[in-house]
Amino acid sequence: LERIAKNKAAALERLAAAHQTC
Amino acid sequence: SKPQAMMGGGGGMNMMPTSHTSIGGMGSAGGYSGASMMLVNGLSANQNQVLSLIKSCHDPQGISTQDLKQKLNSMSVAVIRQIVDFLSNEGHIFSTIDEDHFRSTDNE
Repeated sequence: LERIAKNKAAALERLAAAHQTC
Repeated sequence: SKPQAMMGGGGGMNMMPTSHTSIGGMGSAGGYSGASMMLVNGLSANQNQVLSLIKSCHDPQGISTQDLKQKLNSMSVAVIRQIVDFLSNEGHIFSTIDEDHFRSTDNE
């Protein structure tokens, strides 16, 4: 569960960064 | 600029080379190959397909690459893996219990 939570947080950061670039 | 007799490689082929050249020219100017690059939300049709399947799975551990392969039998595992890597890099999905299980970031 920890791994899932960590990966999810990292993915959301990448998503937010991608949206900012757009 | 070449004399036709040489291109045809024989008398019988005289008609083909000139018409063939013009068709070739048209092909490169045609837009059809562009059709395969249509993007929806910045994702290609294949990527959208894989993403919607991952979103449709609500298991806590997410969907496995094997499940995706079964549901997308027209796509090879290599292509699915490439798409999954891309979607993960973009932040649309993330891996769960191991590198073969994925969930979507926005299906809560």
